[in-house]
Amino acid sequence: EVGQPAITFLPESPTLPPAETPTMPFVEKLLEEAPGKEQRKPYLQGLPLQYMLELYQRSADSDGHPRENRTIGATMVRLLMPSANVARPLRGSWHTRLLNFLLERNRVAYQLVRATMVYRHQLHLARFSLSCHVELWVPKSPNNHSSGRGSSQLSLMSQTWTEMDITQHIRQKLWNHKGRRVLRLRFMCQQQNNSEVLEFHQHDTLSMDIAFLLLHLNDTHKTAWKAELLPSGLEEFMGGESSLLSRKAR
Amino acid sequence: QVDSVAPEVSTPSQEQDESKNNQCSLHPYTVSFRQLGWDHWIIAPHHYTPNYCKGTCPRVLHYGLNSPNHAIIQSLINKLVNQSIPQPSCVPYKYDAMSVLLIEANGSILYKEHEGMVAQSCTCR
Repeated sequence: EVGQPAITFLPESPTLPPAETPTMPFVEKLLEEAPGKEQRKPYLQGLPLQYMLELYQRSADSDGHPRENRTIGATMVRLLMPSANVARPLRGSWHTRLLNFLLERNRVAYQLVRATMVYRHQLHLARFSLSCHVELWVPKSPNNHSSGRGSSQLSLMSQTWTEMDITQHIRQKLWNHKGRRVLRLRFMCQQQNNSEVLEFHQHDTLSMDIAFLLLHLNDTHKTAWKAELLPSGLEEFMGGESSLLSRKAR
Repeated sequence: QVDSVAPEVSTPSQEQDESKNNQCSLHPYTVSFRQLGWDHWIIAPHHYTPNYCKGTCPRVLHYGLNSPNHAIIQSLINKLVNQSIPQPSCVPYKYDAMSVLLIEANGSILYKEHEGMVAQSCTCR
């Protein structure tokens, strides 16, 4: 199925079995990152999942042991899909979409090693082909006229995907930002060699996985235990025995 | 009174051989994330080999058990002074990391290297 961009919902995931031992950081972190029982989440398939599976296979063996020669340069890589993907009015042969990426607040301060936008620079729909690029959406202000391309370096990753480094932009504008951290981008496609203008509809391919954000991060906390609140999911599935769990039995 | 411990060191009897067989050592063990009920959001790997340490800690803790002095003293105390003080326990000594690919609650996909996931050797302490 991989390669067919689609969003499906998982059936209700079963509750976790009570862990016999006090939580380990891994379980705590896993449950912090994993869905709670009541939460239904979109289950990603298609190209983003394929991209991450390939990254995983390059970085770890089939038992999960990190490879000595891995090149990710960080202990975590998070792939985020756009939280909003809005079509803009057609302008001549240009199709534009606004993409919003929500950077969740990390309870643990992760160090940002690298941030890249990965997007499809070539789209082929029926008898049309489009050449696409991404621009950082910078709110208009009288003094700055720069386009959103800024100093981001582009690197062709494959026939289909291009990687744009936006580490500087995120570090300067968003990473230590206190409020809601939303990265806004414009995904712009120009129709090639065809006089007839292609009409896109809301549900069309452009609203599927055309671009995603990759954050390469490092854990900054050295100690295995973090003095942070137990994630709600953990407390709930341990039947509220938080005294057992919160005891720092080390 | 070290000589009261010495006989165990000098003449390995048949009993000694038996106890040697179940001495503290690393045992391989593999589990699937499905068995742990986590296969809904862990994409890779499919199985996990945490291994475990099991076995008795001998009176004389040989070098390969990486035991600290404290364990040697505790072993002597259990033998010579107060048997309610337990023998040292057989626990993991060194660990390996493990990389996991999982889907987060908000739908993003996370590759993460977790320290301390696979027991690599054991110790008595």
